[in-house]
Amino acid sequence: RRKRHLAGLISKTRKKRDLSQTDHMAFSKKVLKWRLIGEGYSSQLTIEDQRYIFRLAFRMWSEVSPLEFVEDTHAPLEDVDIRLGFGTGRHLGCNQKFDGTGQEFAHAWFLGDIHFDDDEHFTAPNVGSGISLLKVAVHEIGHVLGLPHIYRPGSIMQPSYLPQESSFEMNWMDRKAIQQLYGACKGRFDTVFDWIRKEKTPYGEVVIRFNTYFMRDGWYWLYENRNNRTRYGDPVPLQTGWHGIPMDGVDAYVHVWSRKRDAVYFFRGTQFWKYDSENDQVFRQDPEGHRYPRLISEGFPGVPSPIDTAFYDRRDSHIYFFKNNLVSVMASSFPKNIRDVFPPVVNRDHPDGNIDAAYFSYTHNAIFLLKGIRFWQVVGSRDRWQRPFLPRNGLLPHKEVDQHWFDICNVHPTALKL
Amino acid sequence: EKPFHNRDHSDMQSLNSHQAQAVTDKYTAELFLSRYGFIEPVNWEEVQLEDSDASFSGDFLDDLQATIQEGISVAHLRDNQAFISALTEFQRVSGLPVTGVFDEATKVAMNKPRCGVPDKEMGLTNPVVATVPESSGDFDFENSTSTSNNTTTVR
Repeated sequence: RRKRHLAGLISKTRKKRDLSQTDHMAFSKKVLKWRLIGEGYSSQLTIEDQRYIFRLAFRMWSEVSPLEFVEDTHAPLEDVDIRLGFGTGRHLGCNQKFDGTGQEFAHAWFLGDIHFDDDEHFTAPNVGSGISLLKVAVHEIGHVLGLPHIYRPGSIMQPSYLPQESSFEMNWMDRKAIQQLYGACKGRFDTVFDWIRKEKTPYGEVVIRFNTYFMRDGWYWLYENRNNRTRYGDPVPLQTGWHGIPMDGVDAYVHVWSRKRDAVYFFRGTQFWKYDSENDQVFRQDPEGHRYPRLISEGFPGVPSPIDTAFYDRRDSHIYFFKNNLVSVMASSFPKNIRDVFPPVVNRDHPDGNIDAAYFSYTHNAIFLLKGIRFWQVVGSRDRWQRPFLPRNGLLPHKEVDQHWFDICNVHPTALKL
Repeated sequence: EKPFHNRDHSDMQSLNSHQAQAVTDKYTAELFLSRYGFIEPVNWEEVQLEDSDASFSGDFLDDLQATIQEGISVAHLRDNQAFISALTEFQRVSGLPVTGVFDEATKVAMNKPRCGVPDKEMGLTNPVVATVPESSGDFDFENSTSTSNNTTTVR
């Protein structure tokens, strides 16, 4: 009778789980609710500290996977996917008794419960002594999501606790392990660009540096090309780093950079803004006396708006505006069909318009057109030198965005600000 | 209140807490190896919830667990090879010298704070050592002028 009852309990909760496409056990939905249960608070940290640490722990998984997590303190407990609690010895209806101070510090179940041994000395992040609750929470959440222990230096899924260094983050192996279960992060972007800035060295020399940014809706990521990932802690709300541009997103970013001009523009709808790099905000009025936002039709006569996207081509000093299947340049003979301006290298392998983002990358010294989850690289001079038969400005066969720029993942809106 | 004296509570002591049983000898090492699946993979998903209809008492579960573990241990004490095999597997995945002997380094490793989830579970190919390739970007980033640092960048 007991076995039948337990089997019934297990089958009820097992419906939350599903065989993923990789035939691994994993959650079948992408937005998961969690709660620190009231009867399971730790006696060592304030409740707010505990909740903050768990919010951060869930967000860290969200930053490297298509999963989103939201704290739910109101729904019936059986509707909460992941329940967390602290206990000692015999605890929280669990049959795995904790062993006291030392050794086992927590355990987790695929059904969604995480238990922490409150006999251990859990501490907040960046506190030197004790056991980092954040690190343990990230580890146990990994189990809940379906990861086993991983015996690799640096992996968050190592079974033994290692004293936390100044900071810990998901390494490449941990990211790919979770993505094997839930897939990579995919999605269209509003715009992608390399932000150029000038810095002075201690010796007074001016050096040019750039950072790569991806924007989607009201968020953005800084992409660290040399590390093949986004900056830790991203995405960030637009208004945090880009003051004055529309908070819910932009259509395009253009940096006009020539010997005579150096101007940055953001486009949204029928308007555009000029960005003041020195003061890190949009111009209300630029030195030429123009007030912003301005209508695109005023600043760029003949260009239809709203636009899909745009980019500045330093090869010919023109801004290319994309709208539907047309490309507009403030020059004669435009607008033209996109297939005429950017012909396909392989027939039928072409975005055919409605481009999401046009991006010149200084890292790759190449122009990319992004649409949906795919991108096409524009044939460059080096490509044509190696293969002269390639058409000028041809589009090479498409590739997947997430296989080129890794782990650009959304988080739940409630997790944007912890 | 749990007593403490430091401002940041870093020296907080647990009241009435008892210390976990340390792994000190071959017997406790065998219990460790059994608990975490090195002797036989553990069916971790058999969750037993305390419920009025399923009245597994805590004492019953304690006795059951101890009996199972002792039973397994007794059986395996008769078969020393199984213990050595489990021990070497633990040493191997833990990055220890694979001696097959319950030595000091192994004892220290077994007594480290660790997660209670077994390392070897039924139905899984465990443990995962290295199955995912390292970062393999398609491009050479040597000319990047990004100021982004390596993994020491702080969130």
